[in-house]
Amino acid sequence: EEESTSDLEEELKRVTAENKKLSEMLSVVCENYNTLRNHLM
Amino acid sequence: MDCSSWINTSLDLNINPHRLHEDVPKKEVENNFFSLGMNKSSLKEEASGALVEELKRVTAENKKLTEMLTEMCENYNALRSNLMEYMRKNPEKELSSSKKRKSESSNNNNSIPMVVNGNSESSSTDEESCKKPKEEIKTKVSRVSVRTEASDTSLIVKDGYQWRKYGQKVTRDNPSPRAYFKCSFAPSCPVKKKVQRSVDDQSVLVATYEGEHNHPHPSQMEVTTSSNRCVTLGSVPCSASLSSSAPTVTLDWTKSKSSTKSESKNIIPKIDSPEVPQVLVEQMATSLTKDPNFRAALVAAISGKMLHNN
Repeated sequence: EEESTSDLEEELKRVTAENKKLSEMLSVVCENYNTLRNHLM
Repeated sequence: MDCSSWINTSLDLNINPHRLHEDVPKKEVENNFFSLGMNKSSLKEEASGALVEELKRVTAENKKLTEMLTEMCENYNALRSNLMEYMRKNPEKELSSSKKRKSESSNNNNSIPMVVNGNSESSSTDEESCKKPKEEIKTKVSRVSVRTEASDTSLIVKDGYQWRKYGQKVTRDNPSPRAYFKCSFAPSCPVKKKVQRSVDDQSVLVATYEGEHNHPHPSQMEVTTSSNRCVTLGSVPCSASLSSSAPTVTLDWTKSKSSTKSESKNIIPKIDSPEVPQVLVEQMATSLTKDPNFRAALVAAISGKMLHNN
């Protein structure tokens, strides 16, 4: 049980980190998209 | 027996699993659980249950983010390919408009808000990310060589168009300076001209034209004078450009004197270049002689030369 809890915590940490990374990537893509759109307008 | 002695209702318990991640000391929680008659294993089950719930929530958010990112990337790529396509089709327009936009963006920092994950954010124009690759801008480049008299030191090539000189510089590879001209129709006309004396033969002026005129050839056209004769350089295509409607013709008047002699006998000079078949030359000559503009220009040139000699 101890192990499964720590595993869960590890998994949660990993997924949270991945989440953060995805959010950052999305921000960058959105910024690029907006830049491109500004360029066209 | 009083029931209140069995159940303690003054502990202010909160068994909300999210509180496990807050500042409540673990021991205190455990004590609370124990005071409710719960053992240690059930507490761990609760904690792991909370973790599982949290994990599920974060994973779902992760999935949603991935989907959004994929969609955003698709949109971005579609927009980018559209822009590239547009730029490929209208290179000149894009060049002039991008310059305008650059100056506008420096004055007015326009930003389009975009909602990401519930948070509103805005971005400023980043010119570098949208810089057009230089290799995609394909401007038409042609080169013309003109023989001048030895005494003539000017860097003027008469081609019928009006030019405005905007610069001159000395290059490393060539001791004679290079002059830069713009078509007088600029900025609407993008054509530029560079003129420099040939390294091999200082009596030959080499004019390099960049771009295409977006206006007709001036009707009061000046034909090359006796001091200037049009010549081509090897592989680069060259147009004599006597008239905008006239077909492109390549003339070689400097390679040998015999060709100049033949010109005096025959209006149509014989072209020695092996790349141009004789049939094509004849076709070009026929179409040229049919062109009234060309004939008028030729008459003007000959009469001008005669007057000059007199």
